[in-house]
Amino acid sequence: YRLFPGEPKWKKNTLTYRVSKYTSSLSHAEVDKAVEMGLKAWSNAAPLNFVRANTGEADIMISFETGDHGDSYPFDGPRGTLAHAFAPGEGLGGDTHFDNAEKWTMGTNGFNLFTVAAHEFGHALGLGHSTDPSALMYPTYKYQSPFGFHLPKDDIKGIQKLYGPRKSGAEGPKVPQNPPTNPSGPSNPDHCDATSSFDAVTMLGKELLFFRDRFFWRRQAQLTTNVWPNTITGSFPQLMGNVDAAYEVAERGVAYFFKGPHYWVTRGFQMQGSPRTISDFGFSRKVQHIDAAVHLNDEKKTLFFVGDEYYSYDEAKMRMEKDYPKGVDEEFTGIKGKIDAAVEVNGFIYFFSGPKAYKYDREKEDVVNIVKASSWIGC
Amino acid sequence: APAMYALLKTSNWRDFHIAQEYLDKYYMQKGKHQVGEMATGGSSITRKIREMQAFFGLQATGNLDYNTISVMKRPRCGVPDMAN
Repeated sequence: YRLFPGEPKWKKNTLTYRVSKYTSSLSHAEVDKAVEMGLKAWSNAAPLNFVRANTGEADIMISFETGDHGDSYPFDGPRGTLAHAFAPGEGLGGDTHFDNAEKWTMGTNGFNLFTVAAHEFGHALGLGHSTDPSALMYPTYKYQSPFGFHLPKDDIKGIQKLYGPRKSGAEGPKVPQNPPTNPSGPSNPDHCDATSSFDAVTMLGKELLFFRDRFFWRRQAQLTTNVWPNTITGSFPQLMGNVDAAYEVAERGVAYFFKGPHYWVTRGFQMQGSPRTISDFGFSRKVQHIDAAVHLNDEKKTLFFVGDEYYSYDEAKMRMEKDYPKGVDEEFTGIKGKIDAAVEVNGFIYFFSGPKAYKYDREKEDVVNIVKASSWIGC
Repeated sequence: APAMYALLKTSNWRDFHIAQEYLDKYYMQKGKHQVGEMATGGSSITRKIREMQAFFGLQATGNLDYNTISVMKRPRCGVPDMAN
């Protein structure tokens, strides 16, 4: 890593930031999310806090600019220079500019805004460019997925040279090297086994739960740190293990867990009564288990995936919709292989198939991003 | 001047201009008299190419070889590598 000459840094740990000018290639909400995650990449590693301002002057003013925009570092149109930021200091110090002529994206079809923003905020905090090709602060663009993003070691060393490590107690969440000893004895799953998928994934309140064999991982929806395996029997004794599918109807505060021809209803982690049969949903007798389920909050529908077909269940009318099952590939192009699990987050459907997770954009009717499934649990 | 012709042996004019612009942006101390730099263009640009090659872990030949020019064409951050 490298610091700027004179090693300028912020003399305070709480910094304000404000997006003063947006780009037309992403929604304001998407820009805000990418900026928030870009800043969090650094506050996870150093005792820094970022507070968003909506008006007036902030320490880190963020804007999308075109060509010559008055700071003697004009942008050059598509590609070439993507963005720049100024070292800590008054006025222009810390300010971060993105070239509005670029194709900004939240995925991989263009320049990923999270990737570039996280890099630029390294400058705004006092880091220069690193000569380590694996570092975030390396000068040339290399896509980083915000899900499961971990600051590379070189960058951690640089930012902690300036601001020290996070204080103990407010310890930035860490994934423990050895998951806690599992009371049921047998060895824990390989936390980061990049070859396997998940049996089921669901939101549960503000958390995301990932099930695999006899274990499950839980994490904050927006955070991938602080994630380690728990035994299913420890929290869902009746389920034992090998859950087939799960989904939550947040509106009603209930979640459904499926295993073979049975399902359980819970409120949070509390089981509501004994198991029932999936024929309650209107499945024919030939369906003896489901592979995946995902509840679509806006439509109030739940999609059930069985082999290469899928069903749509109307939660409001409490019955299966007509004209189903349909072929999965009729509707969801771009997903390779059987669907093992599915979950809706921020309006996107994430399909887990084998070791991959596919981000499906229903407006674009296309997959917009593919990552390792294990990256969702911080790997 | 000789260095410039040496450079051209390994590249075309377009690459030379890309390199010149790249080095101006990322390896030149802003505020220095560019004209001064230009007067000693050959040795200065060779030196800057070596600096850039060293930064990116390339063979520091001072020549505008294929690897060097392809790094220069990659999308990147606008902050200079030689921080100023």
